[in-house]
Amino acid sequence: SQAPRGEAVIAAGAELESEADPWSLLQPLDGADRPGLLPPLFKVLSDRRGETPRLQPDSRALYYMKKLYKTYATKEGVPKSGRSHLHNTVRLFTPCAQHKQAPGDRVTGILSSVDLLFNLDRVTAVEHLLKSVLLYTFNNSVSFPSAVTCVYNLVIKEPKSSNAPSRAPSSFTFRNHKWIEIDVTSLLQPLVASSERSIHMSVNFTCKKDQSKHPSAQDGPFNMTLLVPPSLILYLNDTSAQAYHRWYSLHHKRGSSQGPDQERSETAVGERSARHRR
Amino acid sequence: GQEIISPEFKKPLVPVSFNLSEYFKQFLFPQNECELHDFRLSFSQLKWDSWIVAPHRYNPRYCKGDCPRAVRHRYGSPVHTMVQNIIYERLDPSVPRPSCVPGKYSPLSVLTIEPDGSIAYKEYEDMIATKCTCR
Repeated sequence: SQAPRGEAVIAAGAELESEADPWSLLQPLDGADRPGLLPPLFKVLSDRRGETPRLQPDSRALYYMKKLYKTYATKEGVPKSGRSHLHNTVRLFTPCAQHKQAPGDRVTGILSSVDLLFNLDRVTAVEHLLKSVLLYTFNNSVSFPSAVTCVYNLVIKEPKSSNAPSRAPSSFTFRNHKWIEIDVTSLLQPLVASSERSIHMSVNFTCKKDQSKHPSAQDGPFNMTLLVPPSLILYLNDTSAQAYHRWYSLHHKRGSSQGPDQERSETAVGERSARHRR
Repeated sequence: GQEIISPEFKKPLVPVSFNLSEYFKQFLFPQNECELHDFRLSFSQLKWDSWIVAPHRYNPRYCKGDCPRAVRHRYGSPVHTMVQNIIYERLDPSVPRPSCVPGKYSPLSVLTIEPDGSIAYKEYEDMIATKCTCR
């Protein structure tokens, strides 16, 4: 129902009493499912009729993505212009299976290495990978008496891809962080590009306290098993026409910021000087 | 200070039947001129909030109103709009007058829960009308 002039607002809490169920507004008239007809958002909406997500997302993952959303967009959902990132899509996957191997050793801090299986079916062919990280968080907010340096070894077990590096040893130091990001772009780029949608990897950590920086820190073992199995985050550039291309619209604005008349006068001047030269 | 006003000055300058308010009406902005209107909907009212996590409210806005004859600069309309108006007025009234439609849009960021339980942040082009034009 429309309020008089100005803001037409649906009365709060009132059901949308339209004869046609909103879903039918999204269905093509002849019922044929022409992929190009509906932009992805409405395709998602029309596919969702009555379907509830099979799996509910992990609450920590949802919390992280809500914070990311607040960083990237206003309350009304408009992307913030100050952002310079090129990705217009961010996907977070929680492992659909994980297997713990050798239990961790509390004294030396060697963590149990863990096998992770990610199903990337939702990544479409038009989404190109720009960056990918494994996101670790803790079961509950732990505080480390001192900095901890970890060396991790990440191996891609499946698919066995000839041209992709299958292992990425590296290290990082973390303090009282809630989140730890491990960049795995070099490992995943070739796999996502070759439309591999099921990634099986194993990760193991070896963590030591930085005694050099904090000799006074008591040498008690730290329970690294507080680490929750990681989520996989993909930063993608959706190249479809319906996606928002930040760099394009910035360039386009700059190009068309001159009014059509101004552009025309500049070309006229250009032509005149070219004629003189001729 | 009593000036003698000669009788010929008492004659009304304009014919008595002339109605000034009618005359000035043509210079006023038309009341329901083509402009942008808000329409705030929330995904919970469309029952889409089970998987559209953000934004909670979406205001796609829309354009509504009459297109005045001289539209060019005020609406950024092409000269073609004037031509279409003239065709409608003088040549063929079956040709529709220019319509009030969105001329510019801004994108929308959406946070959704996918069927497999993964979470997606996506930015979609042309989801919020920001300017109207007559075409």
